[in-house]
Amino acid sequence: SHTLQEKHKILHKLLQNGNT
Amino acid sequence: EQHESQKPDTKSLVRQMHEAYLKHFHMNKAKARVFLTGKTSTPPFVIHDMDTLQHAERKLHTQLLGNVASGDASSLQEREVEARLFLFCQYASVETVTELTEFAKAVPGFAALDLNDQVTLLKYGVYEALFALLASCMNKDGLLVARGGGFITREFLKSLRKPFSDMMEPKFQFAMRFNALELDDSDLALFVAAIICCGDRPGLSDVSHIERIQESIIHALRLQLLSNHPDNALLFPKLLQKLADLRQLVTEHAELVQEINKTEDASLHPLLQEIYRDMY
Repeated sequence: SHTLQEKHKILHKLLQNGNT
Repeated sequence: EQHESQKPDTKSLVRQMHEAYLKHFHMNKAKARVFLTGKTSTPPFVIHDMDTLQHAERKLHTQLLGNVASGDASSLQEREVEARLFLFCQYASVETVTELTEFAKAVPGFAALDLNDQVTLLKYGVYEALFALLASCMNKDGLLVARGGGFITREFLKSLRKPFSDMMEPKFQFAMRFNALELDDSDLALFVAAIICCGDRPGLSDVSHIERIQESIIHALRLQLLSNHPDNALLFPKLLQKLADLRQLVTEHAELVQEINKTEDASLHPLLQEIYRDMY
């Protein structure tokens, strides 16, 4: 659900980042 | 099985995972063994008591703490040794979680999953994967840290006050049994992928999609072990048992961290907080 992403903002951000 | 192993998709999955593993993890078993067996011109600095720890903190500051804000760093020396070591562990964990996330994205099919399912797989998989990888940096006497710059002895970690003294010993015990299986980095790459792509994590929405990914990885792992360890026919079932052992290890670790978080003045990194919250 939406709240799962909200509760895991940093993980979510890491997943959406391209390769650094 | 001989015939199966020739299938190009399985072979290419084995190769792809090995390449992604070498690309995304700054430390691997082959590198760690060079340090641990003393086959390097710059042997790790041995941390075995308070004095050597303080010396290592000055010498290896960046490797131990990454880019921690300088304000945090200057107040760090005033904190007790257990709290400082706990902080180093956290920074190492955050770094490995970041690497694991990039590795996960390289698993064929993972990036196409629903984003919530990707989050769930990482939330439940990263610590199991982390402890499997940590074994590569351990021998019976201690643990390689700071990118090979330091080596903390098992006895020193055991000598800390409770509850911190209970933190690493179960990981050493697991590592000794796990390392006895003598996996190499190409095996570990598939094992870590299998940990992450696990269809029975709580709250997954597209279980069948994840199980298809999991099946192809497990299939590749079985064939990889048969070809890489032809004399050890029981290696595959033994390794599947390790998946259960890792789950237990993480459950106990999460309980210990919750206890430390409640009773000690040790703040938890926000990324690790996210992972532990509502975990088990």
